[in-house]
Amino acid sequence: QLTDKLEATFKKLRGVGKLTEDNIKDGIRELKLSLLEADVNFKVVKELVEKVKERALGTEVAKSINPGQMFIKIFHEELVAMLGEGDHSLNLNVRPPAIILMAGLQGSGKTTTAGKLAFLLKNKMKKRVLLVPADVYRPAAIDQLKTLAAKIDVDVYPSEVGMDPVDIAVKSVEYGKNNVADVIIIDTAGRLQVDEEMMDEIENIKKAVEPSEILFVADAMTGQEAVNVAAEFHKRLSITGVVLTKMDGDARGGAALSINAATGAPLKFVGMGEKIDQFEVFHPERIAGRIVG
Amino acid sequence: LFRNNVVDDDLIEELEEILYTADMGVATVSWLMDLVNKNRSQFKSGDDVKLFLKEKIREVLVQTYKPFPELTEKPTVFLMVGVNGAGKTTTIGKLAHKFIAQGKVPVLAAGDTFRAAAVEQLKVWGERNNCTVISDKDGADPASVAFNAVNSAVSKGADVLLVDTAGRLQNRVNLMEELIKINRVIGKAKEGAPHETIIVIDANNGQNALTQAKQFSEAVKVTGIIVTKLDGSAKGGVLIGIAKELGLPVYLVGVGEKIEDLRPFDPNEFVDALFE
Ligand SMILES: Nc1nc2c(ncn2[C@@H]2O[C@H](COP(=O)(O)OP(=O)(O)OP(=O)(O)O)[C@@H](O)[C@H]2O)c(=O)[nH]1
Ligand SMILES: Nc1nc2c(ncn2[C@@H]2O[C@H](COP(=O)(O)OP(=O)(O)OP(=O)(O)O)[C@@H](O)[C@H]2O)c(=O)[nH]1
Ligand SMILES: [Mg+2]
Ligand SMILES: [Mg+2]
Repeated sequence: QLTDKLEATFKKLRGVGKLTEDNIKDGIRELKLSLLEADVNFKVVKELVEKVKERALGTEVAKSINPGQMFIKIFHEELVAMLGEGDHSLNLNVRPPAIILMAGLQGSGKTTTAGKLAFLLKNKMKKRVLLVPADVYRPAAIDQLKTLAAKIDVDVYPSEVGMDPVDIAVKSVEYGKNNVADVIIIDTAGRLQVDEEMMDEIENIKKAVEPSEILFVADAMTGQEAVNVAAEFHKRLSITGVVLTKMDGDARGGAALSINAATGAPLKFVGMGEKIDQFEVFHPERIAGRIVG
Repeated sequence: LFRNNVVDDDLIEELEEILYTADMGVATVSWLMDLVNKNRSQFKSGDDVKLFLKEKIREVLVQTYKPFPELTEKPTVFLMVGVNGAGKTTTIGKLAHKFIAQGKVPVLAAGDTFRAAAVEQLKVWGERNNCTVISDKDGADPASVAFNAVNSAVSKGADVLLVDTAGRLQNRVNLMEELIKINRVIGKAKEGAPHETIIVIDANNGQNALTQAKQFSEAVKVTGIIVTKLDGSAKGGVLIGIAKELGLPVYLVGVGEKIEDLRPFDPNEFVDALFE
């Protein structure tokens, strides 16, 4: 538990007067190790710890305050500031149909999240939703989204294997307009950020339909590469929001910080299970608390 | 703080960046940097230190190395387990292809009766391989699918049975209980089965992969690992910690989404890639 470790480390700072480079050295090290154990990217850890150090140095330690708790408080504030920045609501403020594009690595949870988002929009916001299967590669990917759509009684574009994903996207917007859809959610195939062809494909989908929301879907257990993956997706697509999935697991979720540092995109939703209603709006304090451990 | 002319702060920083960004984790990096410190007088250059580190990592992987198992039973039963989205179903498709290329007859069991279109997905892999897929309707008890599949494979005279399971997170107690039941029921259908229980691990995972390996091993007798998505930019350094703590061999690596994208695990290639 980082809080306990820091409290123990800082016990000797009681009544020390001021936090100095020397007397917080051990606390800084504990913080660094804890963030690395939480899978926060190495460079992101360095930058964050540097920020915390700057704020902490020279801080007066009132006799009554536990310096460890104050140090933790500064750190927690920095985390919440990082994660809390930006508009966390979904951008549907466009002339309908608003288009949401799902993007991310293989297996991150895009298709399941598309279903969850449709369910949320239909039930909570009374929106008419069209789900669009644009993954023509993965076996039964189209079936998967069609099954989810049927389950929640939401319209689904009749994609077939062999169609071109950019073409599907364009035609689905026409279809959506004809069927008075408020929101169109386009599910795409998982892809590696280093796969030029596939990154071109998703960039072409974006250019063709101009989504108002481009959601980067990331697995909460993602490790160090979260920075590079997110940065490339962001460079190609200018992502507008992040969804962190599988948060019902026990991963600390440091990837959330890495992705935030790499893209500045607000974390909008959190996947909390396999079921269609296990989907939550993001709470910065909860994520921060979990990363801290 | 250790120091000599070669092992200075800059080198330590450089090495830590390489090791951490490869997803090796705090315990593995600490272990390696301690070794560097103990041996600091022997290093003449930064490259010396890197070679030393490569050797230490290689030793761990060579020690736990085991080639992909031979088929010793008829059918040899493989239970495929792992967290959601790791690549289990796709890997089964690739394994079937591998066995067929060796002249063996595989049967696949659609043990994920929960997720949307999971059975359909495995059936496509069955068609691609032209091999039998044993399945039941959605929502059926996965243990009964596994049980039926073992009996089917036996009566067909199949060489190998690959049992697919639903993805599950290791901290979800009821799902781990379900897995324990599937494992037990397979044993009821054929004594000694499953002969291999393979955990499929996504190379993009950070330290949670170690927790996965530990907790899945506590629930069932995990015999080996297949790591997927090594065609991406992730290095899979967490495998070192898994090797050290659990002694589990990495049998194969997934390097893509096509049927032939499965290769034997090579400790030397893996170590070289960590430092690229
Ligand atoms: N426990 C849990 N599982 C999830 C969550 N979100 C998705 N999953 C599961 O993760 C697995 C992968 O989900 P998919 O929706 O198929 O992922 P994907 O990104 O569409 O995969 P590709 O299309 O192959 O790239 C499935 O087993 C889902 O049920 C979540 O929040 N919690
Ligand atoms: N690039 C790459 N993608 C892979 C590899 N192995 C699997 N995938 C992809 O990862 C995604 C998830 O694969 P699945 O086989 O559905 O994973 P799973 O473990 O069966 O998922 P669940 O059953 O939902 O838990 C698919 O898009 C696969 O094509 C690999 O080695 N490389
Ligand atoms: Mg999908
Ligand atoms: Mg599967």
